[in-house]
Amino acid sequence: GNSNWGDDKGEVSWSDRGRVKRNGSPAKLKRLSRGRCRRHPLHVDFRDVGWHKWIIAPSGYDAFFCLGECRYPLADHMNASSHAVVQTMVNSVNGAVPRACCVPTSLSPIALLYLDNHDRVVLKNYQDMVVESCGC
Amino acid sequence: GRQGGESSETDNGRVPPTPSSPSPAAALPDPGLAQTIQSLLLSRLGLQSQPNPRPDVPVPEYLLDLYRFHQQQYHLLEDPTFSFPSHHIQQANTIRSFHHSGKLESKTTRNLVHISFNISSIPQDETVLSAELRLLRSQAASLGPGPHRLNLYLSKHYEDPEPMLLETRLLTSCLHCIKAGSFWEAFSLNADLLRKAHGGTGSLGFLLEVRPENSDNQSEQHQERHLRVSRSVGQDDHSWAQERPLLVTYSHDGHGEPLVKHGRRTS
Repeated sequence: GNSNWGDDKGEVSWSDRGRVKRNGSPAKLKRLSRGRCRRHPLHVDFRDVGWHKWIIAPSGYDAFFCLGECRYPLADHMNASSHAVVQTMVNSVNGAVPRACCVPTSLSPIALLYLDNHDRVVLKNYQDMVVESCGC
Repeated sequence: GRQGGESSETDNGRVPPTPSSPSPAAALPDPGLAQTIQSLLLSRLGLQSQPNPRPDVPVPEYLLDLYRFHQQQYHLLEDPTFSFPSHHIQQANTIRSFHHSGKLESKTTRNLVHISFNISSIPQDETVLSAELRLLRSQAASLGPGPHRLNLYLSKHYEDPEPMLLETRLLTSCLHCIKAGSFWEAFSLNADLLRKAHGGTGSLGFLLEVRPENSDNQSEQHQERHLRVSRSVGQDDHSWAQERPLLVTYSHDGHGEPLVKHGRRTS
């Protein structure tokens, strides 16, 4: 009921405020993609993909993902490659050249404890399963 | 065992399996494509197909403790005598566990027991670096009064005329057994021995010989020196799975970092 939130007619508009969009809805992802390139949370639950029957631990893990724009000028903290800097400069004067991509720049492994095809327990370190940092 | 990470402004970044509101942009991939992607990931994990284990497969506590220790969940360790095998793990990114085949050959008059393990499931492209044979000392079995010596041999079968002595160990008073109720004796095996032992057959056999060290010594209580190699009458599957001899192999599949490098990043 706060009139400061109302439109020109003095009525309250709830279109942007009232609806809470959660868990990576398309609208939220669209908003995130327009922001600067950065790491975003993504939790992978093995139950969701049906792997909980053979993976003993963990039940899931935080994988993260990279999303966002690589806009000119690239800030120092954007973890940009030299090529990405050049590409972004060219994009700023020639829109036909695409911007650099927001991708993982470092990844880390996770350890999985699971049952193999012979019902035997295995502990294995799997590389490149977690995004540690993103960059252009 | 959940790994830590940032929490989002909403719900820790959990992505539901189906979108909350139908949208062409959020359409699920067709089942064939999903199957292909899953197969690709499974192959990268070294699996030919998705495992389909039988229900209630017992998990050796040692493997669970190894995982917990690796994840720095020290408060969850079950075995109070657990010791992280750094020397085995430093080059390995894969740890496999094997229970003995179940057929036990023994002659009580000679205090000899033969146990074997089927390790043929280790992939050909995986390099076994070392292994451990783990035998439980508990209060439930008895070796007799006085200190005993355990001789461990590599032996293809019970009647092997030339078993190869691997290690001899004196089993003295076990303070851990008294305090914790049980203690694991671990015997290390190097890669050369393993290759020689199974000789491509995929089967690894050991001969255990227990001899009294000093038959005149009657001063110590026999209940402190026990070795668990056979199942007690009426013992349930779960508890036997936690007590039976365990062979643990440490290997590397050629992909990724060793387990000892917890949280190491690659660029």
